[in-house]
Amino acid sequence: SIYLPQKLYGEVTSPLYPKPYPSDLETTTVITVPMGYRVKLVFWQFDVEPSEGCFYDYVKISADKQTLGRFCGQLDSPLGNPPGSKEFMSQGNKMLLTFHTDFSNEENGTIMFYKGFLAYYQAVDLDECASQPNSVEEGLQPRCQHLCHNYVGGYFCSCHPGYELQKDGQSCQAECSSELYTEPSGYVSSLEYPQPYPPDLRCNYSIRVERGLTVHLKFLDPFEIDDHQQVHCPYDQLQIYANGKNLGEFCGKQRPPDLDTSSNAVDLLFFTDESGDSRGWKLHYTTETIKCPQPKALDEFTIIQDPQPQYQFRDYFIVTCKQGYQLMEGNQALLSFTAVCQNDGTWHRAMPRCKIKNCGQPQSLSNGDFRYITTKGVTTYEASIQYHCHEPYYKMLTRAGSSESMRGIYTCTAQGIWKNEEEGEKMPRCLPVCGKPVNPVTQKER
Amino acid sequence: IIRGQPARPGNFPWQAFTTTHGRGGGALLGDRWILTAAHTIYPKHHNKENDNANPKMLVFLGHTNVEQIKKLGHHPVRRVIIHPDYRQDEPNNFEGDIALLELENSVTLGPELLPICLPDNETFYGQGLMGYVSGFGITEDKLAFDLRFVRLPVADSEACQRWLQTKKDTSPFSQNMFCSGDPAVQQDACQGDSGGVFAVRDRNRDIWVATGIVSWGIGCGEGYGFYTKVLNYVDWIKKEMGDEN
Repeated sequence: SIYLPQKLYGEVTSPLYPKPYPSDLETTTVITVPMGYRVKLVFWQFDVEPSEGCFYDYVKISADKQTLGRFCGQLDSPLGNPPGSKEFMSQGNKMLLTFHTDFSNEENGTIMFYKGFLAYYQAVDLDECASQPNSVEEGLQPRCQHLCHNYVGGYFCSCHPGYELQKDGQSCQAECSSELYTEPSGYVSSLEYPQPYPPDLRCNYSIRVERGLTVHLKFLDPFEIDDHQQVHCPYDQLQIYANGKNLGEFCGKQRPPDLDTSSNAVDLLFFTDESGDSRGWKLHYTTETIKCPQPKALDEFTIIQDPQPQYQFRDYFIVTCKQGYQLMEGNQALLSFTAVCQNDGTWHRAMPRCKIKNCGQPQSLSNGDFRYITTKGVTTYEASIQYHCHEPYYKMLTRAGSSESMRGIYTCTAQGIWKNEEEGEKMPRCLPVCGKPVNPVTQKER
Repeated sequence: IIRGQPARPGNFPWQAFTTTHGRGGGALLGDRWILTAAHTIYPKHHNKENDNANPKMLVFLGHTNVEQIKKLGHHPVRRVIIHPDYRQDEPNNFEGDIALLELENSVTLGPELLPICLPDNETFYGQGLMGYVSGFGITEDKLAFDLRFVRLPVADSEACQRWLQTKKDTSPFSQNMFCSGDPAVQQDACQGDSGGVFAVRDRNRDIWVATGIVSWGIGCGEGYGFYTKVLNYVDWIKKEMGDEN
């Protein structure tokens, strides 16, 4: 036998090719390609003494302990059994090519010369995962217990959720202690559902979705967990936790109600004892963007800008006040207010109040005074005061066309500032009145 | 004040009483300024050897009695502004005899403390127009204890000039001065009244106006008195007082 070095492709020829092959020969060429590949062989040249049943000279191809054919003759001749353009494929990574010649090559007393053959082989990926019912070679058939995955030159096994691939790379064992679900919706079920679940399970199914989403659980039928009529879930039980709070422990045949967990993190713990043949459970979880309560004004002066029928995570609202009112957060005056809906369904800051603007005590007027036009002592928005000078000794400075009365009126504005219609914030001035003695000199004697 | 009469409280509420080198007068302008004669602050016959080099300038306001006005306390002076034309070293030249005293604090006006107005036209200087001169200065025979006043007419400038000549006085009587009085009645201002004002009533506006400042004279009650003509200094006064006029 001739063992060709293991390669991905190559040529195989008859001895002395392209010169005529010798007589009385029996050689077997062993073609081997790497594991995970099959051997594909095609004859490019074929010139072997033709005979009935290829009795004298022949080329025999075998693989996987089977003979794939016995060939002789010429490629384009009807005599013998030429292989033509047929492709030969092994199931395994090995193919045998046996070349047999007898003692002579004569035809009607004439010595004939035959060149032999030239064949080309190449390695072709073996899909180990494909069903091979007729395979006879041990070890070719994958033994993946659950799932098989082919790749060029090999394959690997994996297991269904809840099972773990064992060291042999093929078998699977129940392992559901840290199952994680991060998609916004999906299905979670006990192992083998709706077939009976395995014994001695300690399963933890964690649903972790994006913050700001809340998980809803809906159990499907059938729901069946080993139960006891007097004792609550003594054998097997399904516990549900959200935000660290236990939402319930379930067993029996009554499926739990639909659950709105108000959380983006839910854990399902499923414990089974060593026996039981209940069919288990399955749920469909969905998510919904978390909602915040509708903002509500605390007083009639608060304005919620562009109110929306519903507010959800990351939505925000802006609050302003009616003219003349000031946004207050506690005792702190605010220039503006925005609240954002948080991922726990609460607003990130409490609703402010609107307090009426207060202009404070009016500035005292040098050589003058003021009186309230509106309610005495009230210095809030729209309050009015009238400044006046101490007459007759002082007189208010006014612009042409204006009166002292007009100049002296100040109103508390929406900005919380006392303002005069003509002069704004500028205070009036009381100027001394000259040349007006209260008791001028007079003389009666004439 | 020669041959005058006592003033009642509130007759001349602008009247200031000053003591620098002696008694003097002044008039309140606005609520922070005193109009006076420059020579009350820088006297002509200043004896540097005998006089205090830095006399204390005291300004009193708000009363007609010397003792009482002193009891009210003096008003500190922040700034003294002498007219640039004033010449202390020319004994007979009273040109520019006008000064402003800026008080440290504004005063609160009331019935006995009110400012006088400034003139705005020449009609206040017509011959015969009666004015009032008040002061705490010398009376006929003694210093006044109370404010006194006298009613005097604006005199004819030429008559005053001739009178000066008869007195052989060389003091210049310029266009920035006017004179008042009547040699026949011997009424006049006198030493101690300097800086006080010649006040006339503007009947059109019903206000009292300071047309003159008691400046100088030859003797007292012997003829005419000479006054600084305020109208000619109104622009200067307003400039110095800034926007308070």
